[in-house]
Amino acid sequence: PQPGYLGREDVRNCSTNPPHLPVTAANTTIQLAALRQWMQAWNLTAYIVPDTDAHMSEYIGKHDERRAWISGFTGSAGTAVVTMGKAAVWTDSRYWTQADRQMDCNWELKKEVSISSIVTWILAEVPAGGHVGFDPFLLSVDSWENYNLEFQDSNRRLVSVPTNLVDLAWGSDRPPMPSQPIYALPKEFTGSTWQEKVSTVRSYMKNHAMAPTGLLLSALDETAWLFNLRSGDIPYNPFFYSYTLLTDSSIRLFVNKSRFSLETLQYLNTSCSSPMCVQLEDYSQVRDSVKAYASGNVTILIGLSYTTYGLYEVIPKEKLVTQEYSPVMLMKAVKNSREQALLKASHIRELPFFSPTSKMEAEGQELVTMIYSSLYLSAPSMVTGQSWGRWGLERQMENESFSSGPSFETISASGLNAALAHYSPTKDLHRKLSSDEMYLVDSGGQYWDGTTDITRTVHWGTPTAFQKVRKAKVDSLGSIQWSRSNLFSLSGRMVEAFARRALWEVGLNYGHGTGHGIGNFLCVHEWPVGFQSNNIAMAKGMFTSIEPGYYQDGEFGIRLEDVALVVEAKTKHPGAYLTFEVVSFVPYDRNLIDVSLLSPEQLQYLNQYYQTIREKVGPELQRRQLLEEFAWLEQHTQPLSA
Amino acid sequence: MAPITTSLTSMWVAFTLAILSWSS
Repeated sequence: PQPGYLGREDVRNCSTNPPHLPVTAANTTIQLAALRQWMQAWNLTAYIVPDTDAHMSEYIGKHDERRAWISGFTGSAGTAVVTMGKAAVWTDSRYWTQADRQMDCNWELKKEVSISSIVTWILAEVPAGGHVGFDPFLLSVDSWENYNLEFQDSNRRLVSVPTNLVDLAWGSDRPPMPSQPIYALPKEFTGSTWQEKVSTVRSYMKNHAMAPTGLLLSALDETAWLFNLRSGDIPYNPFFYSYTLLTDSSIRLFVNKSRFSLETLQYLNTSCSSPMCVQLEDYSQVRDSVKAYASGNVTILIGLSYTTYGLYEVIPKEKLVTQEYSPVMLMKAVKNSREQALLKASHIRELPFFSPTSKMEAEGQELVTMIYSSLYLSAPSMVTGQSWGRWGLERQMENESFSSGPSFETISASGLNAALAHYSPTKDLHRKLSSDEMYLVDSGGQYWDGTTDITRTVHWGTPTAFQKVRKAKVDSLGSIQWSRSNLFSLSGRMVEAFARRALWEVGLNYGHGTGHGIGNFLCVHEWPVGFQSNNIAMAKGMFTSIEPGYYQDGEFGIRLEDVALVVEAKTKHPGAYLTFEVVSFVPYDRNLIDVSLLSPEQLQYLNQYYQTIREKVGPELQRRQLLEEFAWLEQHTQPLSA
Repeated sequence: MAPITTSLTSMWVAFTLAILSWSS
């Protein structure tokens, strides 16, 4: 079916006179004028505004939302470029409609994400001899190298401007840096002590072919993981702004010291200077301190993907040891048995958040209103999702002491809104639930033992045959085993085709990745585990989400997401193959399963999964006296028959 | 939560590396 765009009022239309702007669009004229003044002062003809912070975070704090402030577009991914006469945002298909709802006609929307497409546009807009500015603390070394390569021989100069021009334009309206306490995780929620982790990293450095004397950690989850420390600097992410410089004889932690309690300072051994003592230095001193360390007889290991050009440029090239990801990033990706147990335990608690949606399915539309009103407190009427933070509220109210709120803004969408992979309702833009439509909810929690992320799609009426996608999901999980032989070192990229196969067979696809790693009370998207070309090979002990979907523009959206652990497969000849063990325990909507599409093996897999859900989650629901949820579980995990 | 797909540039790099490692 063709998307029904004609006459839509929820998105901008810049080709009419006057242009049509929805109420959700931001007026960015003043912001752009302010930025252009600063560009003029710095003699720049174009300025690049990336979507990240100085740690290459995927999700960022309020004071780092520069791209959102200048353009109005709030999606998590997308680069803006401003010239003296034009402005454009590049983003991927998850956010195209959102960008058309949020941006005014000052902005062009570019439906691509590669650096080469950005540079092609800049070269067309910036005359020869022009200067293109960027903040060196907002580009990774990798990204800078790509931009630099693209600009070579172009007669335009890429200029590193250490003062951020958007910050200057933003002025006093820019939110301040967070300052809440940084705390140590209790022992029972960690895989090993920080001292054990530091020793392991030092052994890695010692045995490295280049034997670096120092390791610089820039990603926020690297430092949080290494020291078993957490805070809440970024919404939904328990991190704190920091860097670590770990050497063979010292540990330097760059952070705002006033955020530690006396107890945490003792935990870190900050009152000594031996190799197992943590020396605290101010967060803002990192560049100078790395520069000073690099002046000695040293070599420094950095991960190119998460270190900014701003730090890279102060280390002499002959003293650099580089690899794509730091050893901490690689160690964190493989969970030890204790971390595996913790992450699994966190997923067992998820079912109650998903069962109400299925109550609606069973009990009809009128009751939906009632259930929503009673369950989600502030629900004024029958609208989709968590507008005003209802799902989030529910998670915050969890009385388990180790619950720490949601792990991302809940995606809750019905009908055509669900065709936007990352739609979240707002006061201005929401939709009444209907039994004739599909409803998608993607929600996750931050618990002290693990981060969760599950998506389910339901239909409360009669879905069409076109809307049933069960087969693709089963294929991506149950039937797949892959060689773990070093000869092939099979990456997720090669396994991913199985997840898309059922869609590809009929000429369909989905425009986002198939999965991502997930942390122990860390990132909900914990890279570099996943199914993409820049992800590392899957290995035993890694966790990944598996989330195929399908999005029919202007009509509906489907996504089914589970988290799975990579384990050894039980094959006739054991030891050489890996497979997935699903650790998300929420049944799928039976309404969306066409049993006739499933092979006997797929059916057997699904019924085995349902049996596991009963065994794992049933006792937990009974322990917590969640009897309604328990009855729902029993009903929705009845074995399916061919 | 759905992840972004990587850009073509990095895919080329990965494929080139894969081919190099297979042929070495």
